[in-house]
Amino acid sequence: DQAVSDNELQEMSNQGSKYINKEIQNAVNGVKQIKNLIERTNEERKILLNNLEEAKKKKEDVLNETRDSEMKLKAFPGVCNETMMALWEECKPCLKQTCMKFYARVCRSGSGLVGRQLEEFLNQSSPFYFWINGDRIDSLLEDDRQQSHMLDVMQDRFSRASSIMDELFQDRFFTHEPQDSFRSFPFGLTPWRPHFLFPKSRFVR
Amino acid sequence: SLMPFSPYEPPSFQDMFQPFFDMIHQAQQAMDVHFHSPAFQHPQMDLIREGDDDRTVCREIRHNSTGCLRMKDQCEKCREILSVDCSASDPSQAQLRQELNDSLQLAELLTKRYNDLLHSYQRKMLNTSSLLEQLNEQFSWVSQLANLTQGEDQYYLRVTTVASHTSDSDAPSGVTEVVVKLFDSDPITVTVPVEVSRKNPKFMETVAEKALQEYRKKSRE
Repeated sequence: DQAVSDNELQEMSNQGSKYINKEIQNAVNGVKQIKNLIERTNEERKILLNNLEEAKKKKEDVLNETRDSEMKLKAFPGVCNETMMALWEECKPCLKQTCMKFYARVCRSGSGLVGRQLEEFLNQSSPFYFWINGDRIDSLLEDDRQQSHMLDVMQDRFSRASSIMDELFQDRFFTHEPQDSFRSFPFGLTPWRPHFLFPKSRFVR
Repeated sequence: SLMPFSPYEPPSFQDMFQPFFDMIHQAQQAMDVHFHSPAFQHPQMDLIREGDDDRTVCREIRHNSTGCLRMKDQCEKCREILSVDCSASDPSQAQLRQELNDSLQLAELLTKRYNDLLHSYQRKMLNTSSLLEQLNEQFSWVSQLANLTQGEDQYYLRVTTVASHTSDSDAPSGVTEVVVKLFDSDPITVTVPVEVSRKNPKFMETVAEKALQEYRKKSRE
């Protein structure tokens, strides 16, 4: 062991405290860096939102074209009714059997209720619905509804968080630059004292 | 507001920092509630994930039996319905059906792309949520440091003992053990390789860095 004098200990303490002071300022800067990251992420989100708006417009235009074609097709007189109905009567039992096998094997719960529901569904459906891919159209419309709802919910929540963050980041803490020297006491009472916080000072009086 | 309520009293630590914590927590809650909301937990959300996923099909079947229609390709007579040609009396019907199928295919593609964009958007929000958590933690550390530096002591770090242990030629390098007190802590012991001389600025830099890490780790615990 080598002896260390009190003077040396004091000098080491002085140096160590300078480093700690620097690290305190780094910690403050760390908060600001995270703030910058949040703001950058928010900018990226806004760009993504613009992309979503454009994509939504395109999707809805095509969906409208699809529905338009569907309506026009439905308006045609049913020239194939007999052929389709005959095929449908043969299609239904196969479809029911295939579906129930799948359900029992994969989905498992509540097969009895599903079977009755399926019977009713098939009896009420028409082959024309198949022929125009009505199930795919309905699936798309449902997806569209879900997607709109999802975006609305995300937008609503994020805008609330965003307004809170805007207010937070406008605070002086995030806009004020810390001093650079040792003994600047970024938060301490002396010697640097933010005057607006300490009205006892002569400056404020 | 961080202004003191009374103009004649200095602000307390709580007055200064609590509003920040409150706002960060409010922002986190606004985001977290969103991700736990029914909109994200609703089973039908899975409808907009990859098409013929078994779970999606099961859900569709339970909901209104439409999931069964996905299996129409497995039945010959059902397939034949799709190929029925009704354009004998009116050729424009065939063209219209083709237009329908083309736009349907395009709509499905665009829906999938939109879905991908939505998931990217959701990921951005998750990133923000995670950053808010980091902000909370970092700010918590800053406020702790602020509280610790309120005192009059000019030394944040005090070195109490230094002991160098040199090694034998056959043993690994020795270390210098330094015991410090950081702010209000109990004594913290850190080691520095003996190759780094006490006179080297790197020595105290290493001591301070390790002591601060140890202090922060203990604070978290």
